[in-house]
Amino acid sequence: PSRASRLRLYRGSRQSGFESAKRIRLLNLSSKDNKTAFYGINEFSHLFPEEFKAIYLRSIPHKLPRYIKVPKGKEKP
Amino acid sequence: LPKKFDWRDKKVIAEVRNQQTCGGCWAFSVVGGIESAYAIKGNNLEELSVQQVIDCSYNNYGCSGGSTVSALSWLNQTKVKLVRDSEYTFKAQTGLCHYFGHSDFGVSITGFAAYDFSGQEEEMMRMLVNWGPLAVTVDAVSWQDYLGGIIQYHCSSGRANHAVLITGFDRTGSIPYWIVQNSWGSTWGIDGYVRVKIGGNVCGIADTVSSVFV
Repeated sequence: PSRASRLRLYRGSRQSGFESAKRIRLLNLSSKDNKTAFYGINEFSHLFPEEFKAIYLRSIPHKLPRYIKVPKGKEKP
Repeated sequence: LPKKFDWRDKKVIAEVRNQQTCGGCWAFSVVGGIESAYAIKGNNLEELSVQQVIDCSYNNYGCSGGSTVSALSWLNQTKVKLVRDSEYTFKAQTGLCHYFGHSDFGVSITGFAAYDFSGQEEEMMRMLVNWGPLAVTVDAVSWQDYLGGIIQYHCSSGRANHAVLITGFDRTGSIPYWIVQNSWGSTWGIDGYVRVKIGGNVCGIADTVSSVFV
């Protein structure tokens, strides 16, 4: 890669590192005890949230009817 | 209802898988549910082909995305037999649908149930115990940096974008939680699993809940 593209890559990774540190700090603000979820650097942290969403979060929503509890003895097979 | 229940204890849950850079979470959660339903019926726990669902479920978009309910509708309508994972291996990209002869081993579904359980997570626990593991959708944006613990905050409902499999629940501690198998490999989260608080529809976990019958 050319010097310019290497510089772009370096700047990109520095920016994503800064972004993830900021994101993790915010997420951990609610971790008051050892039961609440805790966040840190893992295999996905280097990605920008938009990249992460575009690659891994591809489930299409589907609206479903609400579950209605059937009284005991009236269940259908 | 028991205080703690996990289908893993009954040895009917397959190992955590890794979808890699394929957006096929919807297929992983559905196939995980079928594998378990088949094992709960007394059969061997078989690893079934996720790639077959990704390639052949015409009403979805393969590694570019899909819906658990559409996949289950397709499986139910076509009664297609899912073959072993070893026979139709995962390639992490959408490919051409392979067809198999009638004599080959395969598991087809007999039906499925899919409901919105929001506000009824107690009932949802009952369904998990009675029907088997539940394929659900969640908003997993905040899961990007998850390391462990019980997710209670920063996880909204109504914006589902990821599909996973609930294998159990634990209400023995001060915060009750769902035990959720993800498809991002076993190095992510708690050995590939994540804990989500029960109650309040955290991450929208109760919005789209499916169970499959074989």
